[in-house]
Amino acid sequence: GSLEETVYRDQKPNQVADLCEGILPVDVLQKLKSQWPSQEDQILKEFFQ
Amino acid sequence: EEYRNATITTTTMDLLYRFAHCSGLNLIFGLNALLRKGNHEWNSSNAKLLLDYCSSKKYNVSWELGNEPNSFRKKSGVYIDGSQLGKDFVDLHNLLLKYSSYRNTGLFGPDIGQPKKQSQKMLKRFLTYGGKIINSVTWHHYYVDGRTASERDFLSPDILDSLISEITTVFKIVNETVPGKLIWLGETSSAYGGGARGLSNTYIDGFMWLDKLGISAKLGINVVMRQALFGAGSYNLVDSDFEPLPDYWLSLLFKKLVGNIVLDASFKSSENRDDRRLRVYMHCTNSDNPNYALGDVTLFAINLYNSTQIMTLPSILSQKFVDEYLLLPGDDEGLFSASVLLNGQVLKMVDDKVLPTLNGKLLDPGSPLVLPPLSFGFFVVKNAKASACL
Repeated sequence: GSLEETVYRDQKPNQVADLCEGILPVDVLQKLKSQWPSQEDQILKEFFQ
Repeated sequence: EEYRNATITTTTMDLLYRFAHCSGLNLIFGLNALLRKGNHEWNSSNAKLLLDYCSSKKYNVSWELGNEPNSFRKKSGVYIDGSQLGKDFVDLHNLLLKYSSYRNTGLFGPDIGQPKKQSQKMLKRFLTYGGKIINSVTWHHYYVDGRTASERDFLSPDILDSLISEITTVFKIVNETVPGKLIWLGETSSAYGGGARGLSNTYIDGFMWLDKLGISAKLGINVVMRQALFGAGSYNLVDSDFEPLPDYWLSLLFKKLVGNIVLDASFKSSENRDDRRLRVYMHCTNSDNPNYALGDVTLFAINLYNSTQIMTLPSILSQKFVDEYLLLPGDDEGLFSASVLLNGQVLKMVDDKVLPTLNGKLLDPGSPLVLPPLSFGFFVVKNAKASACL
């Protein structure tokens, strides 16, 4: 799994009621944000194809 | 082989559902319609895996199948006829019936692109075979190509009016095949191809967005789904740092002030001129807004003139107090500003989680409604006692 998936799995929210408890750790958020520019380039490339 | 692989695991689905559920959104999952058997029928085995998992988790999800199937041949080299897609939707519908969680869930489609000739033909054939089992007919709309769009396009009454004929076309097809079926804009924004840089993500996009919300409601579209909240390109409601852009604030204000009962409002000029540059719409005020009462009405107006326009309410409303919510560019960039002023105050988040209070400016009875050059705003007529809204 990806980084965010691993973090999510570790939180183990089993019930729908528990889903909204817990937040994405700041380091994961920063990592995702740092990955975003290259992902955006890829998506835009596909748009223009 | 020109496309990336995107692997969706159960954990991806958990994350997606969590995001939607915890944000107070409804999740509609678009299944892959390009997975085909040798006889060209849709192969539902992969969808079944996902349904098994979502059902086991009791996830409340609605479903679509395929995205812009009219372009499948161009984009993927796979041609699927409208009638085949209709049959595929019936297969999906029958599959959903097998899950107690999804027996009464939403199924929407076919998410066709602009209703040009081939798409119209596809929509007709799709609805003939699958129209009865879907809950809403979905189609997509963009005014212009993001790579070539200009400032002028965003302010053109002709381009704004082009939506009317497209909606009319879709309604005609739907009413001829499945009369009365609900119609949604299942994906829409100002410009396709990721939006127009510097236009779709600034104040100027609000002219197209607000006019689209007004026209769509007036002509009977039930739901308008905005492309996009977050993502690649320029048409997103929040930027890459999750900061709200002008269309986010416009959407928020719209949701707080505008209810879903539509009134038949129009503007009559005192001069004999082209009124298409001053566009007005009126709804009952959102009954969930604690600041307003049943019977109140919300007028929203767009001034495409390069000069201030002054409107007067009809005599039946002229002795009422009005709350004004005027939106203007937030900085010196003018129409290309990435921020917006509400009644003179820049709108911004209080902190990462808290939205600001959106305050109206009280106008005395009889006050004219003033729209500065190239601007838009909302006017809530208090104590209007409109019979349609009581």
